[in-house]
Amino acid sequence: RVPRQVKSMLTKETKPHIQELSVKTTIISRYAFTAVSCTMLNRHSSAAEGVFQFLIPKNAYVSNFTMIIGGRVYPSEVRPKEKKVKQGKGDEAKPKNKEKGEQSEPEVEVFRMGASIPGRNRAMFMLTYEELLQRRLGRYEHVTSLRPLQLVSRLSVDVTIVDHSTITHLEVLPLRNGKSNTAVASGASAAKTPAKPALPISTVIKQNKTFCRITFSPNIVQQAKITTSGMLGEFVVHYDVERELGIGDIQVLNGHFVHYFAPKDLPVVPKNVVFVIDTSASMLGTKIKQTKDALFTILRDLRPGDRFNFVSFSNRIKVWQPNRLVPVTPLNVRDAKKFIYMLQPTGGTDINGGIQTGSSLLSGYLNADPDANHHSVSLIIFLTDGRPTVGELQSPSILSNARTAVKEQFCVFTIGMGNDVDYRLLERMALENCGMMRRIHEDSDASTMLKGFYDEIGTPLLSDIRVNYTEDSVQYVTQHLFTNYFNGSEIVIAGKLTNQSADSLHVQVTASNSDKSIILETDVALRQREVETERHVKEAAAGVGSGDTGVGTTGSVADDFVERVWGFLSVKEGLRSRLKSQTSREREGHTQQATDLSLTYHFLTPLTSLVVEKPQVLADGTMAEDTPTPTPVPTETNKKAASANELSDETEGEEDTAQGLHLKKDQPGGQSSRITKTTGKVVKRPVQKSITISKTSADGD
Amino acid sequence: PHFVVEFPLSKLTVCFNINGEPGHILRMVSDHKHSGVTVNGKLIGAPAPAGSHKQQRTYFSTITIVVNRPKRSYIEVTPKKVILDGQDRLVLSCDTTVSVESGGLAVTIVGKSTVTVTIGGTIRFVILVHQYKNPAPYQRNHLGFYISNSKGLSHDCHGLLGQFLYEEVGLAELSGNATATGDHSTSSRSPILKVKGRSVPVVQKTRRIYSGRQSVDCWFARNNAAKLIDGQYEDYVVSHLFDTGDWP
Repeated sequence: RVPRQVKSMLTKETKPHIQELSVKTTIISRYAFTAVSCTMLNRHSSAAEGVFQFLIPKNAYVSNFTMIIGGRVYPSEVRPKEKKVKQGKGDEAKPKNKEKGEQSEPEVEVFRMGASIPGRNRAMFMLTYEELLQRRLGRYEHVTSLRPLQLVSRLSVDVTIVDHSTITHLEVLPLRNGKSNTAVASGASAAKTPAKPALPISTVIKQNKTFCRITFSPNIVQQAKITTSGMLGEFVVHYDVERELGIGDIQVLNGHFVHYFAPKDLPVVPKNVVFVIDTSASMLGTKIKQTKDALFTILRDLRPGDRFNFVSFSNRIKVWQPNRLVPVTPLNVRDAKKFIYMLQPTGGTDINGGIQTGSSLLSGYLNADPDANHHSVSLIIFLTDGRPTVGELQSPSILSNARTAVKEQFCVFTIGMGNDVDYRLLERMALENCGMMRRIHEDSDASTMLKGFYDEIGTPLLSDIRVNYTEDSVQYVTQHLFTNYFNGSEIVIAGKLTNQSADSLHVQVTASNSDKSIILETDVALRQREVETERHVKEAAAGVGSGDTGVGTTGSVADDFVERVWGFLSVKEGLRSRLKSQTSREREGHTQQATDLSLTYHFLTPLTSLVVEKPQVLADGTMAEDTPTPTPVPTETNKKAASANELSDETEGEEDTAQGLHLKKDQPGGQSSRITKTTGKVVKRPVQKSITISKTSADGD
Repeated sequence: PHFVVEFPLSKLTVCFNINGEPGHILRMVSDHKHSGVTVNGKLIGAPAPAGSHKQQRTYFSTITIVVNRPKRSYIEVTPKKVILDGQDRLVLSCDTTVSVESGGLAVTIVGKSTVTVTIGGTIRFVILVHQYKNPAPYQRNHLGFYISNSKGLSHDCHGLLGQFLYEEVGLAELSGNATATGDHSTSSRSPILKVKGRSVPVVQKTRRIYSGRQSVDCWFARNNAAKLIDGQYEDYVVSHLFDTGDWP
């Protein structure tokens, strides 16, 4: 029974009501296809603005978006983004502010589309996006944001995981920002432990060895018990799969391959680590407290073979143990704790000074005895909450100085805390020095996040990893040289097969670990792999195919999932290279390449825009006869992308500021059986008549 | 895929197989310079049926038609959908019956059955959609490509099918009573097909077309249509689905 309060709330609602919101995700071997379908009803006789809003993960690319309003189909198109003329000096201040705003974004992006819905009519919004789930801390995380901003009559989330390997761990977390049950399943027995029916939110897990399906479909009353605002939170699924000891898992499909490499049971490589910590005045309060908490915890986790040191920077640079890295002994750890405890925020931010001091400590140690450190991993962990205000202030100079100081001897991992950080600087610094960058948002638990980041990189297992495939058998292979492989992570490489008739592909992985160089190699039977890959694509299609009423998540796109993984990785790589490029020519080349790939795979990236035709609704609430020309989708992501374009070269095109949702190709032009009209084309039911077909043909078996 | 070519003037039908590799894109019709039409087909692979010693099978997974006039349009057909890229993009499901007309171009889909593309009223291609409900391991959803009307294609048309549209062929060196409809089992010598001044040994076979609804007796040219087609079949492999390059 729907409580009176809920009924009353729905009656009072003036904006179009969301009748159905369906989110279907199919994860085939870490590659997630998500299709969102949202049906809105305008109960009133006059036209009303329906706003479809959905949060997508930052790492994902939108691949399609389509609307059906008043029986007409409005598909979208991914186009290259038009270059804008640089703004005059008077406008140059604006991007900085925008940039600042962008940097405070969460790990999701808002896709928003508003459209007029004719009176007493429905609108259907369909959105698809794709992402390659990254393995972090020994698991993959898939997040579905459920913030429809109102109670929804039929709400469903459907996550299907199909993997080539056995699913070893599966966990559905409570809704983030909401109260929900947690259903935990592990191994094949999970099917016997469904969520408790008495719990307010229904989560059902069906699982076998390599397949699992999780459905979450709270009814309107259950939603109201969590929140009446429609801000349910994030539905999070964690899982992991069995990993091989050898070269890893290679999947082959339609002339492409993807290689997942995450060996287990390897000894830990000792590390040399220098923590470079911002102690400027802005760190005062919670930030420094949480940073100290995290560092205390990290100190406990250092291993006996590790060596470490601390640098703090503000106006002044302080080094805990001058000119050396010290081994992890109880005495050293105790002294380090004292140093951390005594850190007092004051003054400005000398980023250049901090990096230079940290680098000289580390390179001094490495150069003193190169042989002794041959089998260790060296890194700087750099944390700041602000922009450079003291010493060198120009980002290009800071980056150039960092490159010169690092000399490719070690990697720099950067962490930014809060809204006032030059994240582009940190990202470039990390990218140029084989590291990674992480953001800690203003209101986040910095202690946990900092420790979490350290956990990701704190256990190096291999260094100098080189993955080779049979010469002349592959081409367009994505990054295959890696400085480090950390426990709990995964290396993913994809490429095209040049010789598809070859029976096997020779794969060789060379790397160094704690005391030796290792070579892993094997011949992969291509045909067999292809059959296996096809089989589990079919399983995925079968798993979501039955009763699938929304936008299909698998279908033909999934049939080419290996190629799409390659496309996805290649676009990411192109954008990274673009960010790292030193000359405008180099940058143009990467831009062109990444744009072409984005268009080929219909990815909405910082280099492309999504254009969709919008319906015209007359004042009386009916649809206009003529449809306007397509216009760019006014999504948050596109707005950000547009603003990114207005930035100077230095700040333009940040990879993760303008993600693309991707509209799936299976679009519903044919879903409407009535007469419809789109720009320049008339879509109608055909008159069925017999057509003479000649015998001249090419057909299958 | 199996190719069938009808020579109405010669009252002969010739057939051949192209055992391409999965991922290959074959040039079927190439008349870019004159009528502005190009048709390519992408192959997908499937293993040979269990117990047989045959090669893996290949099917058409995608057929693309590039039309250059009056407006440039790209049509991409898969067993699931048809994508029309012209001034704007339209994606139609192959499961639904629908017709789209724009300028001189018409695309008609009969749900789960055929996609007919008509260009300027004088060129018509019919694409059969083969969808399996319970496919065997060696079966894949695929497409069949049929030329329904070729009047608008020029005499310079090329491609695996296009090169034969205005050709005549003849049979020679038939031994015994073997003819196109006769018993060839007693013959020890292969009949020879004369085409474009070349001699191609052929044997008689029967092919099922139109989703198996019709059988056609044809003269079969072996070895990926060696000598029958200009050059070798590899010469018809193009770099991408929308390649419109002409025959050299």
